[in-house]
Amino acid sequence: VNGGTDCAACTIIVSLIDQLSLVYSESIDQAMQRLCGYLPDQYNTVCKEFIYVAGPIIVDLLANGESPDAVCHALTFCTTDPPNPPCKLYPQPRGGLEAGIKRSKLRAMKYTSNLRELLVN
Amino acid sequence: SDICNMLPGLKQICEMIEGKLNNHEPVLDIDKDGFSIIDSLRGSSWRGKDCDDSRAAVHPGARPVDWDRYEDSNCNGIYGVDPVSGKPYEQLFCGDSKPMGVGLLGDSAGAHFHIPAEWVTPTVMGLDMFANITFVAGNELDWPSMSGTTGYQNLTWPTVHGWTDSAYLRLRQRNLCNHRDYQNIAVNGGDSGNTNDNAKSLSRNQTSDYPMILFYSLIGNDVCNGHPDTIEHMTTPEVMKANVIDTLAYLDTVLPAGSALIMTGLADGRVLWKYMNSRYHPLGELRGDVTYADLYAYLMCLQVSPCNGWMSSNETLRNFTSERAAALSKVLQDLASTRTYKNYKIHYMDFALHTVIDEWVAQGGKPWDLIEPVDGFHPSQISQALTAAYTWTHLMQNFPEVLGKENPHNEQIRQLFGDQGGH
Repeated sequence: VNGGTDCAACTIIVSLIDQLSLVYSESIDQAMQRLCGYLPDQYNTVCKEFIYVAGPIIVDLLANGESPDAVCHALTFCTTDPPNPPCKLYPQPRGGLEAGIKRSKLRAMKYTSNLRELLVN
Repeated sequence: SDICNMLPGLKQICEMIEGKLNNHEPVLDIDKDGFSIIDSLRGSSWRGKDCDDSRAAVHPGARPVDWDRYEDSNCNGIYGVDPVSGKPYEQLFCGDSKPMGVGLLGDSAGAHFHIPAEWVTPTVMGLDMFANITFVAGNELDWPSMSGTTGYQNLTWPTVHGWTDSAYLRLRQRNLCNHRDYQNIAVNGGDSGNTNDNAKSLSRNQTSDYPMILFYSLIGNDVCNGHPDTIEHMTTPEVMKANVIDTLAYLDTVLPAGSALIMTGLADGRVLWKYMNSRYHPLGELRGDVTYADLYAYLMCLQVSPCNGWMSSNETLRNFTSERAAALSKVLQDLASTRTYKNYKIHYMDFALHTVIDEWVAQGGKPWDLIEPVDGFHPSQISQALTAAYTWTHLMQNFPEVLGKENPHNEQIRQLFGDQGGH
């Protein structure tokens, strides 16, 4: 429901990227590279492929203050399956979770080809 | 799965691997005796390491062939002939010692499910923390080699905190002839229903293997699930009774005569909410924005919570879950006192989580040290070790006959055979 474990995994990864950039005072892009760099080689490649596709969206949304929950809705890993309410791990973004999700999805529309590639892969 | 479908030969290999993993059997086991020479993929992390993977008769727990005069047929590292007496060492040192194996039919707690906190804590993350991720994934995120029942190694990885103590280690220390004779048949999600299938992967031959002490320890999944109507999906006492009777009947067909079955009751998981709810989760430590209460609600919302009943802000639901768990424990206790089987005796003991917590706190520890920080649900490494010590003490006090006598030849075995080939 609502993306289940895929949603949870996405939220954790985006949250780690967000926090790494804070801990090391670096850009979101650098934090993503750092996270992939921590992984052994066989995972590093997959990780880099993921950030190649999802990275621009994550950078854009986190830089605009959206929460990891909203980002993962925009990336389509998290969904809102009626009649269930949307799920959130982090505090409500400004204007509430649903507004944050709507805002993030609108913003992510700029990256249609990236989203399509995410869905395919 | 795409790779598997590319070539006809690969497809069969993939299906074989998938079948073995689904049955919780070692993926690499050439002689099909249930024991492996590699550690992960249900290998020696879970069951004693095979010392000859080309002959099924040679495996941990086997009754020795010709007292292992010429070779080590039970992988305990003891073989050869004493030049003074002319008798085989296995006969001299182990003959009267009543060797016993240790086994476990269990769940993720018994398999020791553990996701290192370092993997989700940005302030301490680093290259070293993920070095063993393939091994950990190959063991289903379980760490049976450090578990309280079959653990045998102290790892010095940066993601490991605490020490290893286990029933196997203590039984081995009591009688070194028991070296490598352990089997962890615990499965993530194990409950009284699916344990009937999981038990089929226990490798024990009634005539050619030694007896074993088998723990039946399912501490939560009969009351834990992630369904919104969680109560409807809890096992009822009637179903529990039927499930367990099936398992007990099956075990009488595989356990060698003289074995013992130690049944433990279910945990009282109210400690989870009590000690964790207001604490920060590793993902929320940096900004102070995610507590375990938030995590529990999130997992419940996604319907992926391992236990809606106890990982809930609803006190009535938490109490109900504990009441049902106690009712199911009572079923186990009644069965232990009323059922008799040809090849083994049953003993029951409570899963005394509160006692273990109290003892730890009395030593200056904190209750949350005993709960896995990432999932906020499973027993931690420290908890595994403390529970092992508690269980051993309980068995020594109440059923000492199960554990057998200390082997007076242990020191001689140590001097002659060193670490007995290790694990």
